[in-house]
Amino acid sequence: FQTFEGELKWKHQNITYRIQNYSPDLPPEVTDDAFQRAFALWSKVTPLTFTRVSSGEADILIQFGTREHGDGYPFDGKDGLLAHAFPPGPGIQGDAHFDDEEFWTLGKGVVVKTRFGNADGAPCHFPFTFEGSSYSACTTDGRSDGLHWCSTTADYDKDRLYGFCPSELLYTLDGNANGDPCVFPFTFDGRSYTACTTEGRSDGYRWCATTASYDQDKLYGFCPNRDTAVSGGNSQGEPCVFPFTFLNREYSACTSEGRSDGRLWCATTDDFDRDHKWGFCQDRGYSLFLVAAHEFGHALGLDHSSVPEALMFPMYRFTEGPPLHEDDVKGIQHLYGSRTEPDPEPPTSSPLEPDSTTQFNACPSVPPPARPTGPPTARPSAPPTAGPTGPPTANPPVPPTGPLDPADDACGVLVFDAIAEIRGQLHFFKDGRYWRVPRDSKGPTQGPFLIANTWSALPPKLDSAFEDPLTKKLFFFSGQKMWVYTGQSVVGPRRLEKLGLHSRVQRITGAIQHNGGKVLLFSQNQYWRLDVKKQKVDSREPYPVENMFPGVPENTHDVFLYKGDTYFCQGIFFWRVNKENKVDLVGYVTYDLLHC
Amino acid sequence: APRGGPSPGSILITFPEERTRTLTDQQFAEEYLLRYGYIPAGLLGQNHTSLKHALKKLQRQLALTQTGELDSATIEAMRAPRCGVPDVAP
Repeated sequence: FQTFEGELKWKHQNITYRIQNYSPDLPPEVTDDAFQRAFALWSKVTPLTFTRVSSGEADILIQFGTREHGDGYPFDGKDGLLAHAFPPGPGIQGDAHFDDEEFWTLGKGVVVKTRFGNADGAPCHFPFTFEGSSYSACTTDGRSDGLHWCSTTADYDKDRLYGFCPSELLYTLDGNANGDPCVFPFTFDGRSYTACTTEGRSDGYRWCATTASYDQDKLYGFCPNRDTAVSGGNSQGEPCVFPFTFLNREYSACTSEGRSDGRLWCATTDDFDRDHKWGFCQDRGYSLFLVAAHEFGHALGLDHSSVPEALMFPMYRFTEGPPLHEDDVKGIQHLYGSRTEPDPEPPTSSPLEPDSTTQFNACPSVPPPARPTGPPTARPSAPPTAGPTGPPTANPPVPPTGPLDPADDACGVLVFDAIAEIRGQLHFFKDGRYWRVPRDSKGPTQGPFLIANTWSALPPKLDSAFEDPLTKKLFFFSGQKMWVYTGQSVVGPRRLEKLGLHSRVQRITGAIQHNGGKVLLFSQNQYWRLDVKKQKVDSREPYPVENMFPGVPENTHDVFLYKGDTYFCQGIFFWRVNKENKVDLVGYVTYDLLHC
Repeated sequence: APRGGPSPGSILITFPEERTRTLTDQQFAEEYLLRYGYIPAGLLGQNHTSLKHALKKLQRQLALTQTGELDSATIEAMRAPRCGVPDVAP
């Protein structure tokens, strides 16, 4: 083994990492899991722990990029150079970068993990049989809404297990729209787009707006790659279009025709002869888990090994066996010593990679991996009421017979509009619906219920809510308006300014009951004290959240009180602040509060 | 790119892996040795001895037979997908 000159290493053992963006090749949860397992390889043989953070500084920043991506060490397109990482230290040191012109998989071909449907997020099974025909890719056959689906067993006709395939109609990655699906058509720079585009970007990433007008709303996300997305060529990330015409012949599958090297390609429009748009069909790809494990070795202080079987050997080699070689272990233990505490507990979720020999124990300090979750709105198709509700059916479609409508599944919600403890039960609000979790956390989540049926004056989208413990009045906030319910009677909507807040306050993102009839009202990084009886804040000027709640992230989108602790939500995570005002838990909303 | 389009020369496609494929083995090897630290930029293309020395170093690192020549095994190893961190620190 080799270490870097000067034997660079971390001076602390609790290493933090942050995933800055995601590759469109893999569902985010598969990427998260691959990185977590890669870190776990190293934590299993050293005293190091790895904790994921979702914002701010981290020792190891993980990023996907293409070509020149900001560090002066450009990537080189598909194949060749796969990734690089910097040795331990401040700033860019310790960071790991992955070339996003590679096809990232788990080493054995495309990973098509499903969402919704009735297969609990299981991966597609290719080929599968549907109505007597064999399918080797996701299909829209049997559906009238244009959504791609697949069977998660070999025979849909027999097992009837299915899910929906990655698509921009289901969700987007990164961006600023919380993963909302694309809205087509959308307007960008005065032009209308009916599909994901690379226009306006220099890095080749495909994006879309998540509202009808990017020009107006500036909301966008990156498009996940379809299972038939191509690599290279001149249409990176776009899906093959079947059938396509090449030299006046029609092709319904990838072909090596026209090439001397035997590589499979397809057109990304229906007529290659006319459009000349094409790319290579997917191969086995590179295992993100193995490449990440190697790069994290660099980020911890290991240089390249000259032992071909070692993980730290510079060349990529796919293995399904345990990746760490004795040489790797000796190297990392030379830097950090060996693990003296018991091994971390095994992961509680089912592994995402099929081969158990590559599974390693999860680091106890890392939150449990997220389960596959659905898009926030759960309305993948353009018409607002047409969700992917039914199983794929032969034409004509038959009515759905039982699979869960994604909009009904609280576990499929990525980010809730609001969460509040009401009548002793935690309430989760999203897009006009809500679910309840009993205070003792026993029994299943109840719902969804329609907000309009219970509190008819409220709009479908809430920002926050709280219950005054003395009067049992319920306060709801949405935009710059609020409503107060006493039993079935309601006062409102009233403007926030009536509470003494400045008109520039756009919304109340959280509320927690405090001492002496006071409620703290939050709006992102600031808060006010509200006298509930007077319904006035004690000062027009806000207080900074960080002064009272050190250790919680900035820009939380929901704050609520539950069992006396304060919860700050950001994305799919929460930070729990206990009665001693200390962050004592970082967890998953769906996993730890909804018990998904 | 698919060759033999509707009319010769009408398909104008450039694709990423083509650039390295069109380099000669010698050019490709020199670029590789430079990128991964086996040969300092100032010595590139100057004399045969430094190239031979760099190739031997590379062959030792990659557990290949140390011939100092640009043989097929060495070229094949250099074309394999790999990590971008230099093997030899500057």
